[in-house]
Amino acid sequence: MHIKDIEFENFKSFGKQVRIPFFNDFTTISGPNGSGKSNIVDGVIFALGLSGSRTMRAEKLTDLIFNGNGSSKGDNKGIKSARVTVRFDNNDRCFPVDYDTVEITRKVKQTESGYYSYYYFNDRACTLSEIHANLAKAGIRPEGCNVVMQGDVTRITEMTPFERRKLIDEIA
Amino acid sequence: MHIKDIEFENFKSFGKQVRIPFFNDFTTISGPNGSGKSNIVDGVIFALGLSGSRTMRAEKLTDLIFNGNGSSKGDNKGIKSARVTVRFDNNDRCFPVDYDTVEITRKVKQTESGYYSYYYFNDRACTLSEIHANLAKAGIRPEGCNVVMQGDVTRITEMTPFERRKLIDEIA
Amino acid sequence: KRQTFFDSFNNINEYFKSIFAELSGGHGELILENYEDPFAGGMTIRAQPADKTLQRLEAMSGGEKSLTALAFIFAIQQHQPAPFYAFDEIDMFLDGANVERIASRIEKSAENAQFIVVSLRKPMIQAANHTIGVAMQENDISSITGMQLN
Amino acid sequence: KRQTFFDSFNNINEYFKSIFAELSGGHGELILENYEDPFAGGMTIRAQPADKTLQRLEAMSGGEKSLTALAFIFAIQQHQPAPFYAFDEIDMFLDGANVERIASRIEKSAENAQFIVVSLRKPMIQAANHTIGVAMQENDISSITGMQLN
Ligand SMILES: Nc1ncnc2c1ncn2[C@@H]1O[C@H](COP(=O)(O)OP(=O)(O)OP(=O)(O)O)[C@@H](O)[C@H]1O
Ligand SMILES: Nc1ncnc2c1ncn2[C@@H]1O[C@H](COP(=O)(O)OP(=O)(O)OP(=O)(O)O)[C@@H](O)[C@H]1O
Ligand SMILES: [Mg+2]
Ligand SMILES: [Mg+2]
Repeated sequence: MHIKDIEFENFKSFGKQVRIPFFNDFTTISGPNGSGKSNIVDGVIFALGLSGSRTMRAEKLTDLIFNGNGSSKGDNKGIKSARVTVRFDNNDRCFPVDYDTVEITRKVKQTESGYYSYYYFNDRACTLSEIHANLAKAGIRPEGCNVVMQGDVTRITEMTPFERRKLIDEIA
Repeated sequence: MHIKDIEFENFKSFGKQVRIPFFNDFTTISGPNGSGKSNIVDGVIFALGLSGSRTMRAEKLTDLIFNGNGSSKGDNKGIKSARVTVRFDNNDRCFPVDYDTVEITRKVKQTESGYYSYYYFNDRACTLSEIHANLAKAGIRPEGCNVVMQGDVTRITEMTPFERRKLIDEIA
Repeated sequence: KRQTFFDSFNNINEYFKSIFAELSGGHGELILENYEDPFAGGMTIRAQPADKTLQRLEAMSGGEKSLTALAFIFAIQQHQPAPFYAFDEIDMFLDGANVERIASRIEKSAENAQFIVVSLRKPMIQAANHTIGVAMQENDISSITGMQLN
Repeated sequence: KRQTFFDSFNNINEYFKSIFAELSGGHGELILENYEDPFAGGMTIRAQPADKTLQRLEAMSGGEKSLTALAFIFAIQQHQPAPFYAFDEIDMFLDGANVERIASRIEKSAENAQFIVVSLRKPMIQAANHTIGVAMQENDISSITGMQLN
């Protein structure tokens, strides 16, 4: 199982719609400061609900909606929602469902009074705990060490011994 | 005024005695991981009493005493003290004393029951507040931005607005 | 519960010892504060780079801490591989030689898992199979500038 | 007290505007939460890199935050120079082009103050007047391997 592609729609600096294909090997992402590299990692954390204690550098979910030049924030035409879809190759049935591709999508929509956040598993609306349950079967945990954000690499050596032991508890 | 040289004696990884000369211009310090680069910056913070909220990666001052192979920690012959001396060129009398060179030295000495820490200004023992008073006349403040430790560069953008305003208060 | 904990802990510890030795040439080990009842205590890391005296974890240099943390992550990966890994500039404290060591470690691990690594460092980019370029366009929008096969 | 605060604040702000523009091509400014009584509020930084929409400080990228913080440090230096500056890997988030910008900014500032900069990045080392090499010897002891005139 691996990520086949990630699709962004008005998520952070990915205004409009962008699909990024991935291969099942070692891929680097490179580019100048401020070009959008970390926003791709934030997109994965957002869509799969892995944020837990990680903030994605946003105070509230609506901060994740694209607000650049093209979004004409001023009048009502401002962009009101953001979406990230992560598509997995499921040929090896790591997700115990009978599909060759599994899509996990998360949307956040801004309303007059607040915002809504929706999760979808293969186009079917579902809850965050259902997403977590599915991901756990495939070996992906919210506080897992498989996603390391920028500046966070030495976190494991700086946490308390208790927090560190808990990383093993979760795996056991 | 500038730093003419820094002398280490059993401070962190600088076992034995080492004098590092500096010029009054732009000098880089380079070398492999773990070679001792950051320990030089820690030495400046230690000697000039600039630690304030910075820890020098030590829990107690005696952690700063060299404890490598040569120190034979096991028996009593272990090295019991560390010293750092910073020598300033004072020809422009930034320090309002009539000396061409000003030396600031700090020692930490481990004893049976604890430790002692001494400051010296041109070989005369003095207190930390006397050191701070002298440094302030030369434009060096404990929480000043003129020393940035490893990993700390974005601290100014991550502190609270109050803390940030205080940086200006200190200068005014 | 205690048994399943120890099964994981012992296994991860064996991997940590060998990966830490591979990455830094020294001796590393995971140590429990309470072996009788692991849940009553925490877990520390004993990490001693090659030819050095053991120091407190906090006293290590930025590069040494990065290698220690990464050895721990790879040890967990060996024990229970996740399908993908997303690393954002994990090489920021590393000198050239250590970037190469980590890059070749990822190359090896990429045989059983997918690795997506944001990096500005040449040895890392050169070791990858593909590189995705990202750029900011005029109108504030990030775009993919291409995919290069290495 | 309020007057001396404003003298410093206004002066530093002017420097910050011009140095931020020099380093990132955009518009930067220091903003007080309470202009009537500055001590009742804090101070935020408005930093808008070239051709970009203004974002919250927290939402900026690692490299953009580094440039903003460094512009602030250099602005204070212009206002009230310290005799020396000791920077430890301030370039760790910066891409090659930005390392060069910061290196040439330090080169300029080194005319009125001493700069001691720990760095692993080539553009920074090449811009310096001298480079001090540090290495770890067999017996755990750091030593100076030499002083190179650039
Ligand atoms: N909601 C948003 N709408 C538009 N742009 C945004 C939004 N949130 C963040 N940004 C912008 O996205 C840009 C890219 O950020 P990102 O952190 O991905 O850069 P990066 O490529 O990782 O850079 P670095 O190399 O400095 O780490 C930043 O300039 C940031 O201001
Ligand atoms: N009291 C001590 N006695 C002996 N060695 C020590 C002491 N305290 C720290 N050290 C060691 O000093 C070494 C150098 O640390 P330092 O942080 O200066 O490295 P560095 O050159 O900055 O490396 P990096 O490039 O990874 O940041 C470390 O290996 C650390 O374990
Ligand atoms: Mg980034
Ligand atoms: Mg260092």
